[in-house]
Amino acid sequence: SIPQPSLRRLPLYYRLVSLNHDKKLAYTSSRDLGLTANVPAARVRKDLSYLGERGRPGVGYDTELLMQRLETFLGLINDKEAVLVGVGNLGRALALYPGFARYGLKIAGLFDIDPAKIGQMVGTLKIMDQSRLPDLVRRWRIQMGIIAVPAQAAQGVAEKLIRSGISVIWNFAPVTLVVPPYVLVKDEDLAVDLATLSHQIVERDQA
Amino acid sequence: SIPQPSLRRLPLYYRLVSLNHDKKLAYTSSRDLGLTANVPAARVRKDLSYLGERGRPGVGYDTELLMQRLETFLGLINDKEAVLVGVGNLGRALALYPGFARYGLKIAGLFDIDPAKIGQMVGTLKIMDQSRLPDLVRRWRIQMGIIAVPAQAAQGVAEKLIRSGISVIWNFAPVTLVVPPYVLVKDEDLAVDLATLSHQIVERDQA
Ligand SMILES: NC(=O)c1ccc[n+]([C@@H]2O[C@H](COP(=O)([O-])OP(=O)(O)OC[C@H]3O[C@@H](n4cnc5c(N)ncnc54)[C@H](O)[C@@H]3O)[C@@H](O)[C@H]2O)c1
Ligand SMILES: NC(=O)c1ccc[n+]([C@@H]2O[C@H](COP(=O)([O-])OP(=O)(O)OC[C@H]3O[C@@H](n4cnc5c(N)ncnc54)[C@H](O)[C@@H]3O)[C@@H](O)[C@H]2O)c1
Repeated sequence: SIPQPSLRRLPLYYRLVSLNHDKKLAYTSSRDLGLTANVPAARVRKDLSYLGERGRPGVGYDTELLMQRLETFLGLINDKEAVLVGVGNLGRALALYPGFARYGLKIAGLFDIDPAKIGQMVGTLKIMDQSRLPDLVRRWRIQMGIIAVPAQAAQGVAEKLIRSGISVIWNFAPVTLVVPPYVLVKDEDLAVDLATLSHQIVERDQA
Repeated sequence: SIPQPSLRRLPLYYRLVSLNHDKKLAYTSSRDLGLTANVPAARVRKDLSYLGERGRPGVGYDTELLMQRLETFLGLINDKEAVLVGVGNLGRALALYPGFARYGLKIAGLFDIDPAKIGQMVGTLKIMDQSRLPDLVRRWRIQMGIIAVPAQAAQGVAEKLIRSGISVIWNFAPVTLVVPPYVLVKDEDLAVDLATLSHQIVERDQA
């Protein structure tokens, strides 16, 4: 099965091939794919071999075929309906972002606890009272939850989501969630990236 | 030098030790550190050995000492002044977020191109015209820029920042920036995380 670093480059390759597809470019070179992911062309070819993809030497990869292969492998054409909990500054930005739709994400409901926010429109969705979440998640059979509430509320929200039938969580709160083994969790931890960037600055200044 | 996966766990350890420090707990166990980073205790000890840290068997790590060691290693107490460019939905959320200050980040200026936004207050900062950026970055000697503009504007903004003296970029736009080798860039790519989560769902459904 594909190693994590290779897997994480695939969406970058996808971004380029779908751009090239829009521009009707028949082929995409491993060199260009490498530039977009900051790796040598040989690394690109190794990554794509996990998908059973081989390019034509001197030409590259068939743009359309590679695009479809990446979409299938990454599940991008599968609709993933999600509820978003916590419609604060970050939650609102996520809810309004058009860029996730091309990965199959469809935010089907917004939930909050703040009476001042309940009933407000964000894009085409109305913010609902979080007490309605279990019923709606079950009825709509939603499998994914996006957590954008403050740290201290996150574990409780996760448990509520899981009890309602959620099995995939995209977590933006700076806490490590405790969940049953069958639940997939992706932690989005901007602070970790800021801290590693901070460390790189220390290293550079000491060099 | 410390491997990337170990480096990325250090901020999670820091989160726990600083919490324990607030609670005045003298020791922090490698077991608890492991739970917060989803790794075994032995892995924690290996990670912290890169900092020259050894715990006391059966007791753990001196909370205060470990906290200070992590702060130094990660450069968290060093003030990092930054300008943020692109005060849209995401930029506004980042500008208002109090959680980055504990990592030493201080957003010193907000810039946009939209006349409707210029002059607006976001927290304690007034949004400025992006034409004023070069002058202010040079005068204030700002070393870091945060890019939260649309994809098509990002490369131009990066070049403008670099010409003004910026040498560290935290990039939230879904593009691979082309910069001189001395510039540190951290790409914050939420779409990559969504795509890898999507792939995990595919794998789980096929299992
Ligand atoms: N804003 C950022 O740039 C940023 C960056 C990194 C991490 N985060 C994390 O993202 C989360 C949200 O940040 P923010 O800046 O949007 O905060 P915020 O305070 O603006 O928004 C939080 C929202 O969650 C709601 N909420 C609280 N408890 C709830 C519950 N039990 N059920 C439903 N809704 C509830 C609040 O009413 C509020 O609308 C936090 O965990 C924060 O640490 C934010
Ligand atoms: N919103 C999200 O949740 C999210 C998630 C992932 C990635 N992103 C990325 O973050 C970026 C911002 O997203 P957003 O949703 O806030 O978009 P947005 O359209 O709400 O905000 C973009 C802002 O940038 C400003 N801008 C445009 N060109 C500029 C320039 N040359 N100089 C200064 N300011 C300029 C615009 O006036 C606007 O205020 C985009 O690249 C987007 O792809 C956003």
